Amino acid sequence: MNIFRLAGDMTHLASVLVLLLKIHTIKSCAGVSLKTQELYALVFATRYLDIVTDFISVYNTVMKLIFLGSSFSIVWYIRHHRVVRRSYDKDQDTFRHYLLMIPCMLLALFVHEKFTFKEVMWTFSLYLEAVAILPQLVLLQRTRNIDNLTGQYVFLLGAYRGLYIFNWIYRYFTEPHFVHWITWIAGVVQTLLYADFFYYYFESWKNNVRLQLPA
Amino acid sequence: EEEYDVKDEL
Repeated sequence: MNIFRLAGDMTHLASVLVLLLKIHTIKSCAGVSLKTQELYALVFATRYLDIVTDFISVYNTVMKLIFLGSSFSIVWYIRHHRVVRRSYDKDQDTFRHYLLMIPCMLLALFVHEKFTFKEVMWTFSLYLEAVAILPQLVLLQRTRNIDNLTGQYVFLLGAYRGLYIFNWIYRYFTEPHFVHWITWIAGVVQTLLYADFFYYYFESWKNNVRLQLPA
Repeated sequence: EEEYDVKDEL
């Protein structure tokens, strides 16, 4: 494992912890898109089907369990927790899941490396992860005041994706490899979706003002 | 079975 991959995984872990911290201690999910969280739960459920069939490493298995557990518990908190669910911006979080899920499933059925159930599900998870942040970005744009934790959550997620690109570049030059167009293109598209957010995030940080995305 | 390196990623 190289330093970019480890930093990427740790940033991903940090993003989940920031979100759980906000939900668990402040008991608020204001500004958090349930749609995005449900899509991530689906991403992990379809990608980690190999958790029961292939053993890669203890690290790999533990991280998979953390991402599965955290994504489903975040969804549970927002939907069912007595206090947390009241802070959910239901009227603002209107992005329709199926507009992302159906095209991703169709694309996975036609563009994949192997036509097996596990492989198509894995490819679907890559496509879906690439666009799963969209409901969250739309919600941020509609929210006039983005709180620090929500801003940091999205920033850490974007940083994780960017670090994975460096990891692929590093692996390309240092390891025997196959060409993984699907993984790479989906990863680059996903990172590009954060470009606009990053711009405003750094502007607000530089000028020391509250983060606000233009409508 | 071919080696499939990105599968060890998360």
